[in-house]
Amino acid sequence: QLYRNRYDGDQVLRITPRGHGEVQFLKELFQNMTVDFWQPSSASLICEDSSVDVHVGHRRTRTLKTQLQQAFIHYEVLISNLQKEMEKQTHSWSSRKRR
Amino acid sequence: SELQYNYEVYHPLGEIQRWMFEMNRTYPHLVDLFSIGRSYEGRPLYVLQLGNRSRHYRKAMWMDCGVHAREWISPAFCQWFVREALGSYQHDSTMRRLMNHLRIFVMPVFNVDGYHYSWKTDRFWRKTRSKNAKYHCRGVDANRNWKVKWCDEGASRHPCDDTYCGPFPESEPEVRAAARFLRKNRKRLQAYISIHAYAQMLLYPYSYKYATIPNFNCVETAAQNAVTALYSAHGVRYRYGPASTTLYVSSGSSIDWAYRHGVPYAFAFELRDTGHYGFLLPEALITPTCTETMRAVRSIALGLLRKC
Repeated sequence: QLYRNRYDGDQVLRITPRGHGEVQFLKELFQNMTVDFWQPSSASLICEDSSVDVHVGHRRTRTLKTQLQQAFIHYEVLISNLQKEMEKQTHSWSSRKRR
Repeated sequence: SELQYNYEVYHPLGEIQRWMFEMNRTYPHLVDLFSIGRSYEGRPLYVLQLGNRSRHYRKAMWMDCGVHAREWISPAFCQWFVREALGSYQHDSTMRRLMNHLRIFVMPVFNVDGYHYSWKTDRFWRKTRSKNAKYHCRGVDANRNWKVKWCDEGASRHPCDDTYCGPFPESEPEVRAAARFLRKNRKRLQAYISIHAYAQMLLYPYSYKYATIPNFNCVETAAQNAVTALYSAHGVRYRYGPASTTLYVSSGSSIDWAYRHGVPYAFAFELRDTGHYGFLLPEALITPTCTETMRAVRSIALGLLRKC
């Protein structure tokens, strides 16, 4: 398995904070929840109306989504299963090896 | 051999290093391969110097890729650029003129340890692989470790953060080696380009403050020409402007360091895409991304031969 299947079920969410209140909410939320920032490169750089793309582990996706819904913060799922996305891309590698 | 090397796929570090030696062997009159130092884990930091070696040069340009390990499209572009520059020297008069009047230093993989780690262990690793004795977390953000407004706004002092600025400026051997080489060549360096992903932007100083650079008009025109050239390939729009307002404020960045050391044109590219795939940009998009970026970098390089 690629990377020992460690990304199975992980997701990448795009969150778009509107207004200072939502920015503050996200900064506090990510103080206590470990996510991998794809953009911006850290919580301190989150600003209004700018996309926040975060990779969140499969154990935390539900919690994060619930918190965002309860705070009425808009988000979308960019990548629904990171492991599958990588396997899809490395599929060509395996065929290349055969070549 | 070089002819069989596949530029439309991602390659692990070993293959890229073998490719560098092959380019050096295949184009002895146009390429010089050397190491500017060693990484934290002891790997050589290779730079390819492109240009007609029989000609004297007064101007130079530097381009680094792979500063952040997971941004795989970045080293893919540096390889693409080298192939295009060398492969078209004979039949492309513009490229020949560039290579006869300009030395182009290309560092295909800046963060060699991190890039290797992103292939072997963690596909989403960003930083270097240095170890901090006091903390369990590894790595420093190589684009927050330069000695310019070091560890101010937009960088973190916490070793576990992705934007950790390091224990001191130029603490990372990779940053120290590049800074030493750039300082030594700064009189000839007219342009510094650093290739990142993703966001589809072309950024220039300042990153660490909301202010306008003194040669704003020349740099802004060069950036506008570059994104126009990029757009002409596949109709992809890149935003451009000062990094602090176009992306976010960050301190200790390489473009601010290069600009402060007298390089008049310092740019950071954020290549495709805008997030749909993010760092997992499919190999099928390497060709369109690299062809459009090639046009932008050519535009910047050609601008160096003219007076602004």
